[in-house]
Amino acid sequence: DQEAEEHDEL
Amino acid sequence: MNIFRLAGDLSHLLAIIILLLKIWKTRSCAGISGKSQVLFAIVYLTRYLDLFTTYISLYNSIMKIVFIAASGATLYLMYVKFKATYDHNHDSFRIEFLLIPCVILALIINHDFTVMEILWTFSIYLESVAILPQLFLVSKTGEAESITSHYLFALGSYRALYLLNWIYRYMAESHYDLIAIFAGVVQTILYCDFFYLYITKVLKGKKLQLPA
Repeated sequence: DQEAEEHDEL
Repeated sequence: MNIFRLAGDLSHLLAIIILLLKIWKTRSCAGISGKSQVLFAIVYLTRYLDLFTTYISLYNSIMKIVFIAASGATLYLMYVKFKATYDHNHDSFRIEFLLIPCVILALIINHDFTVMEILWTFSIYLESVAILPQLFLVSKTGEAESITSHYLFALGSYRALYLLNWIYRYMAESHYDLIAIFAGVVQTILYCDFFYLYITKVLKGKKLQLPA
């Protein structure tokens, strides 16, 4: 699902 | 971490190194858009604020610091050290036409209405179009040095490889991020015309020259 989470990509 | 993501990050890193080396070795930033470099600096600064709030991995933190530092070094070389070689007259793209829509879009379409998340979203939108002043500069002068073409190819490849990474992650982990994917597609499309010229001309040893 689309919720704010940690962005682990650069 | 999968192979596409790693290849994308390395391609991104390579692009930044090529640019710095080009400016340093030739003692000149001719043909490089300072405006695109300013936009990339804004992208890194607004996206990597999470260095202070979230730890993901050593790799992640180091890459973020390297990108911010390299971006700062590029701006220093362009606007201070080799300022005299900066191509002011051709670098005339109006960046407010990119900045303002990206701010508005980030405020409207985001995952979460928090400062950090809006800044992240803004940086994703801005990155997708940050190369436009550079492409505009190339189109105005009608040509690009080979080294500048290599830089652009590595920089464009990075987001194209990220598209493969996102497809892989969707299939392997059911993970997806529509904002990043949408912006990544836009970003990659903007490079397509350049990719075509790069493959048909630069790789055959010719200079990248646009038809008159």
